[in-house]
Amino acid sequence: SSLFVYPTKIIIKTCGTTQLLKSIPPLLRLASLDRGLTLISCRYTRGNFIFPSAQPFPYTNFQNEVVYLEESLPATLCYRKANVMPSKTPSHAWHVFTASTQNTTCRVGEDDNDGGLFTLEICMTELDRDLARNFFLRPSAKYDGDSAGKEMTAVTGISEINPRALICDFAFDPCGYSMNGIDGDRHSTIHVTPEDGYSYASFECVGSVYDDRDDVVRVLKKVVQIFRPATMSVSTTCASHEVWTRVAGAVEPLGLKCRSCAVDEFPAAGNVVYQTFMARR
Amino acid sequence: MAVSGFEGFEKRLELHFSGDDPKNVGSLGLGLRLLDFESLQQVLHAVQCTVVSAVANQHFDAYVLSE
Repeated sequence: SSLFVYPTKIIIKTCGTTQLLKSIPPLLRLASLDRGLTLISCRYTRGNFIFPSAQPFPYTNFQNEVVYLEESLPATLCYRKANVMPSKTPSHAWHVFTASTQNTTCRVGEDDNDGGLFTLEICMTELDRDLARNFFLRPSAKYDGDSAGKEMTAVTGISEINPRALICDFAFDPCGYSMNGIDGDRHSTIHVTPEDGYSYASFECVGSVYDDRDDVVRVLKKVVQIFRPATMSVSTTCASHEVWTRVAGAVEPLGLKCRSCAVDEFPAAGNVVYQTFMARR
Repeated sequence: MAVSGFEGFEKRLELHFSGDDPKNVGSLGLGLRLLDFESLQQVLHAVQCTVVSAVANQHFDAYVLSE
């Protein structure tokens, strides 16, 4: 799991049966009372849980989560939308809720003020078994989570996704891995659950539409090569740009075929494009 | 639930704020980064996470969390 704290933005991404939404009331209190800041937009996203029956309320279904969000947010965020973006695979759907003080599809509150940023959220399942083994601690080795994490970052090639990024990594016992990358004002993060039968990895990064067009392609290729998933979903959130059109071009040559693509527009977030891919058998 | 206790797919929350005081907002100030660590830990306690590793640069702070 990861937490990113910017001057006017907080991102929390948590795995397991964590109570993520319980962070909203105390964060709003702290921001207001300690820093004099007011919430202007909120975005909540998730995929389909692998073990939905293990989730506590309100994560038992998306409707309950939306009710919880609606009740936790101030009335000033009056432009709200929730949608489950479907795919051709019933087990894959992208759940999105946004709320904003502004009735605009442009992303609000970006620190760079140019609106050119986009966010990629990638979820991968059925990882290649051999590659997933890299995320288990070696039984005989004596090292802590920090040093084991560094080893995994190097061995797997994660350090090559963005060589400029400063990486903070951690390996869990007996398996599992999390890392945050920081490169200027942009974050990236990876979380891995490598156990066979329910293996999962996620990758998230921020890019700019003003970057070299090949950057996002290079990143996507590298991520696919590190995990070789049988199924992958890519959610691209961007004010208005065709960044998502580069996704299929990057991953299809690596054996993943696009199975579905859904598009929707959300207050404050802009366009969300949800694409799913499956390995060619 | 998985034997290990892991559920792969994450929940993700992104909150954006604004303020009238320039010392608190954008690149001019540290804003939320000035929240003390103990306060953040209390928030994470409600979420059922703890900080296991951290790194920062001039733009933002990044924490790897348990779970």
